[in-house]
Amino acid sequence: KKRQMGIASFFARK
Amino acid sequence: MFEARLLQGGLLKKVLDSIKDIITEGNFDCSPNGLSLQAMDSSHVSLIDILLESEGFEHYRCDRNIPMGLNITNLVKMIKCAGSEDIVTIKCEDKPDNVTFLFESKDNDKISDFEMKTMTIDDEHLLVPDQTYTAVVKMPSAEFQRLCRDMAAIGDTVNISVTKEGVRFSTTGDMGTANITVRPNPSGDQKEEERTEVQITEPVSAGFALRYLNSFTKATPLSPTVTLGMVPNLPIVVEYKIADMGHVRYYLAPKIED
Repeated sequence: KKRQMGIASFFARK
Repeated sequence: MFEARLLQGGLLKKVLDSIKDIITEGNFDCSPNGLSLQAMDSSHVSLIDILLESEGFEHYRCDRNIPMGLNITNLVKMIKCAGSEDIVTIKCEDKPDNVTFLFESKDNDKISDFEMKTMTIDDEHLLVPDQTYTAVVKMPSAEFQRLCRDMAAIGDTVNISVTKEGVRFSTTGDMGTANITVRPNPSGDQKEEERTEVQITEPVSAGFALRYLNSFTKATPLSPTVTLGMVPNLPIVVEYKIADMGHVRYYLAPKIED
């Protein structure tokens, strides 16, 4: 089963 | 103050069509460099990044950075009132309560102005690093649109594998499976925008939700080609270049094996 990752976990916050 | 005059008003409609199914509100950031927007979808799975460079406008004036928070649904309604050949001017003050849209018909026989209320949007901006992609695929945007639509008829998730032989799109659903391989075609008689090109440093493979990829293809009218950029275990970028103006990019987080 594949889990959908959130986009914010890949990029730093500005 | 901010004032920008765009000769091809129809371009604004196309840009809005490319985001209206994904976000309902967003901050358009007006800066001396241009008009930009960064926004996540409501599930925070994908990120939209738009840039309309100041040089692409016939007239552009921006004295300081101004965040222009707008409801996208309302903005679409307003911009729909412009003719597709109209010249559109966007105007606002430094701390705007309202934004004015001025539509001039091509023959200059009709002038309309619409004023829209702004809203305060607290959104977090993400820092997208300048990335060297392990695999870059450039293909006709209409072909990518067709492919995403076909894949979505079969399954929910598409696995995209890029090797130097080509790009393989695979999906599985209740009714069965589907695989489509797109091969780089030799640069023969084809026009540049009809070619598929693959550049890789190593093979990459990852799974992505088709629902989002399908939404991204609403940007197809903006460009004859689309570029996919992949790095292992990082979001895919789907880029539509807007000629002489900038881009609409979408970043989509991968699905990871649990």
